Amino acid sequence: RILPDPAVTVLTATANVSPNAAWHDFTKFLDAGKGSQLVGMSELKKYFHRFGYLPVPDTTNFTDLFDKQFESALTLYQSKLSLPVTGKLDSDTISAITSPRCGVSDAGLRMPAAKLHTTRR
Amino acid sequence: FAYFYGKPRWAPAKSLTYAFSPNHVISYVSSSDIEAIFHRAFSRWSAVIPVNFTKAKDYSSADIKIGFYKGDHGDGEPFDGVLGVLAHAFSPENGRFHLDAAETWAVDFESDKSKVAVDLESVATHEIGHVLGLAHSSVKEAVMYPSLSPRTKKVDLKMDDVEGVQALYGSNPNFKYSSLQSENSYNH
Repeated sequence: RILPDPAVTVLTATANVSPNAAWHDFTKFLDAGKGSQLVGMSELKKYFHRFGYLPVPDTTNFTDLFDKQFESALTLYQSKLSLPVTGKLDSDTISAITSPRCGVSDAGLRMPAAKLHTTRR
Repeated sequence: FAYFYGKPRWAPAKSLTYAFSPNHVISYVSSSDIEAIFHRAFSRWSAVIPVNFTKAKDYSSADIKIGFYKGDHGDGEPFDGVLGVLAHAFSPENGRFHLDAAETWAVDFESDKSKVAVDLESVATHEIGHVLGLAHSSVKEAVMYPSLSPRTKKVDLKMDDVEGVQALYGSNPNFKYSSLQSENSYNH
């Protein structure tokens, strides 16, 4: 087994503290449109789900396919954030997605955590 | 402007108290600076609605509980480190107000040169809007717009914010639309 170069370890540590690394990675989807199959698109779908634009998938996980449902979610996002409604991951949209933001869902609903974790005995 | 489902609000809302968690703090901003920032942020909202905000002596009994938290802090919405999600707050009448301790919270951009510095007063003003019952706005200039770039200050309530919160609580009798900045008057 080849041990990692100490220099590489240092770089990795630096990368870990770089800002907004997960969302910054979404820049690779620039100009993607319906029908695209891109590795990591499921993470972007999770982002849209988190902020109230995509429902939980029928299957177990989000796929990497830019499908019709994702296009609808994207259009809704663009409309909600007063962006040009293109249905594509254009530069304005990618810039908005990667911007720091409030963690409250854009759908408005935020239930107190205690109610979400009620256990029936 | 928008509301949470069911349009929840504080009732009665004449006087609400707030307090800072004694355990979940940041050390590089003085408590006096933080208190002054939150006093100004609460004052902006109380200037437009008939609600007073006072700092409580006892954290546990305060209506609004403010704290700086890191990562998974037990409410099902873990923070994600530098930038990304900056803060979150709960709808009425929950009162929880959480800021991501991993951010570089700035009081003054003149003295804080960090590229990832986030204006604490802007985020405080936004989250108080959630505590009062406002959801995210589509108006880019509004305080209740969901995103905020680093090294950006957005603390003045816009017409959209004012109309939204006044529909929940009514207007402060001393409030005049002309008191909003000229930019807002123009938009109106």
